[in-house]
Order: sequence, then structure tokens, then C-alpha cells
Amino acid sequence: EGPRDALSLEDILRLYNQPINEEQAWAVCFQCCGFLSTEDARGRRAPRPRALSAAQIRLWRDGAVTLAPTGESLHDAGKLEYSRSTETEVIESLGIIIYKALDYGLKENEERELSPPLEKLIDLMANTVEADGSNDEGYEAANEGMEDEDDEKRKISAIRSYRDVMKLCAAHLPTESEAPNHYQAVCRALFAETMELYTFLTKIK
Amino acid sequence: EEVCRQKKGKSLYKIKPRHDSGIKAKISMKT
Repeated sequence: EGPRDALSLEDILRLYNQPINEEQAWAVCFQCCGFLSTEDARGRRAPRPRALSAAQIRLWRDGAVTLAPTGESLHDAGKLEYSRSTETEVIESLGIIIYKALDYGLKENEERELSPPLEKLIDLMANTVEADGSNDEGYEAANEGMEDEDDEKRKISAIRSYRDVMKLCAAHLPTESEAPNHYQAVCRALFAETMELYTFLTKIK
Repeated sequence: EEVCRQKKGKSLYKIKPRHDSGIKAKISMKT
């Protein structure tokens, strides 16, 4: 078998037998939503099943992250037929996958302590934010064009698009404009390190 | 093999008891 150009998130979790770290979670969210929003902009919105899995999230050697339809090989991507999911359904599914990747290997009676911004992002993506307004701190990135004096309205209460997710991920960094390069580098490093481990373990075997 | 795996992938995080109103419970209800 020749060198692999892509690994699924499931491959990565199984190889390490550990959860991903928070920075990797931010990076996979940003990169995956970048791919999905570009697909949409090009009018190439692929039909996607309602329930996505970590096996469908593919990290590439160059740090790109793509989302493939279920149960097919890389070469068949996009050729299978599925019922179409809405953008918010895909985001919800992605949020759940990312949470499970952060929670990987933990017992059912245990809960990982996440940093508040990442927990908020996942809460918003997975659409599990409480409706009572108790979780309204923090994010302004996804509401463009609002005036400064209207802070309450600027606080995001829901994610509606891939771009909203990307803006929240960018706002997590000290310099938002660095987001594309930074998150690509994080995913590239995750791929490289995982391949290094994969190669090493293969040699041992 | 397991030592290599853990050394390579070591990530630090805190674990707390699962809480009924925590994100894990909310995500579990979704799935």
C-alpha cells in the first residue's frame, strides 16, 4: 500500500486511542466548514445523510478537511445518493462528532471539562443551547453589520451557516485574519503526526 | 506499542463527573 493522502477522524482517534485536543477541535471545525461553504458557493452542495460520522471527516496531507458521504471509498465520493440535509443539520451533526472526538474514551459517568468558548461553540453547533438566555456570553463574530451600541443583539444565539462557525473559530484566535493559515497548519500537523505514528506502529507489527 | 501510542498522542485535559445539565448529557439526548 502506498502513502496515504487522507485519514479519517475515526482513523486518528483509533490510532491514538485518545481524544483530540481543543486546538485540533477548533481547527477541524474551521477547516471542515470552510470546505462545505466553498462547495456551496460553487453550487456543488453534495447530498448528505442526516447522521454523519467521524469516518466521513477526512483530513488531508495539506491540512484540508473534507466531508464525504457515508460508506463509500474516497474514489466514489459524491456519487452516491442520499436525502439532502440542510446546512444547519450538517452543522449540528458536525458539532456532535467534534464533541464525541473530544470525549473519546471517556466513561459514560465522566465528562471532559472544556474551555467555555469551545463548549459554547459546540453548544451552538449542536443546537443544545438553553433557551433561557443563561448562556448568552461571548460571541459577536457571526453577526455582521450590527451597530456597537446594540450589544445584546450582537451576541450570537444561534449558528445558521458554515460561515458563522468559521467566524466563531476565527474569533478564538488573537488575530482573526490568521485563522485560515493557522487552522490549516494545525490540521496538517495532526495528519503528519498521525501518519508518523501509523508508520511506526506498522513497522513494530 | 501502547506506550508509543500514548506518548505520541498525549493530550492533557481535566475530567469531571458527568452532570445532568452538562454538555455531555445534552449531546447524549441528541443522539
